Parts: sequence; C-alpha cells; structure tokens
Amino acid sequence: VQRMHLIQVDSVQRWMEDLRLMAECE
Amino acid sequence: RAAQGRAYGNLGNTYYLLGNFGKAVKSHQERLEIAKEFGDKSAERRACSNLGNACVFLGEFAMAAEYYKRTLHLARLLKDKAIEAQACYSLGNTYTLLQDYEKAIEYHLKHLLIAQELADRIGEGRACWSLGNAYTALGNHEQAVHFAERHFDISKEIGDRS
Repeated sequence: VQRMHLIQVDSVQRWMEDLRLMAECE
Repeated sequence: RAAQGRAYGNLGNTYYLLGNFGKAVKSHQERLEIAKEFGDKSAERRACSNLGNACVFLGEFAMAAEYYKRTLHLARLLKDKAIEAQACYSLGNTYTLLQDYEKAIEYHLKHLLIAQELADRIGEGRACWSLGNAYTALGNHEQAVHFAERHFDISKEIGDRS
C-alpha cells in the first residue's frame, strides 16, 4: 500500500517541482 | 489604481518565490480585486492561476481547485488553449492531492485532448503518466497499463530517458 501511494504521487511531485518556480508576471 | 494592481501582482510573485505563500495569497487577492474593477480578464486569469499555485503550497487543496476552476473558465472565455490545458493539468494534480481520483482522471483526460489538439507531445506524455497513476490508485490496472505504455512510447519518441 505504501509503495502504491508513492507510485501514485510521483507525477504530482514532478508537477509541484515545476509549479514552485512558476510565477506569472504582470 | 492600475499600477497598484500590477505592483500587487509583482509582490505576490516575489513572496511566492521567497516561499511566503500566505503573503503571496494576500497580494494576489488584492491583484484579483483590482483586475475585476477594471474588467481586465487576462489579469484576473493570471491572479487566479497564481492564487491556485500558492494555495497548493499552503496545503489548501480545495481552495486551490476553486481558483484553478476560475482559471479554466477565464481561459475558455479568452480562447487561450494553452492556458486551458495548463488549468486542466493543475486541476488533475490537485484532485490527486485531494485523493479524488475520478475527478483527477476527468481533468487529466481534458488535458490530454487539448495536448493532442496542440500537438504538444510533452504535455501528452505527462497526461498519460498522470492518468496511469490515477487509474493505478483506483485499481483499474487495464487502463493504467494502457496509459503507461503510451507514456513509455512518447518518452522514447521525445528522448526523455528519465
């Protein structure tokens, strides 16, 4: 179950890494 | 007032990049109000995107989803397909964080369709990756393997070894 949980979030973690630097300028 | 709006937007972005997400939300909310006063739909859309992003890092996932839904609505109004795709992708990921996998799949499929329409192979690959994970979480292994294979093929095609 723990492993499944990790597999399930890897794409979300990648998205969050990109999101962290995403600030849309004025 | 217009300059004040832009300054709030820039402040929000700076707080965000500094990791002060609470202050980022306050600044972007001010920016959103001023954008609405002026009927500036592009600025309103930007503020909603930035608010959604900051809410994710505050762990306010339900609030993030609301801002992303407003982003999606405005992207459609502005006929901006790339932003529409980005909003769907954000919603798919946010619903995954909320562990609502049916909703996550709904938005990742919308993202996939637009990525195909725009011939965006990187976007398509990410949509397939996300869909594979969401179907795995639901125990739908047939669909999971289908999207994992598509993700694999696209990754090979674009030379993404990771």
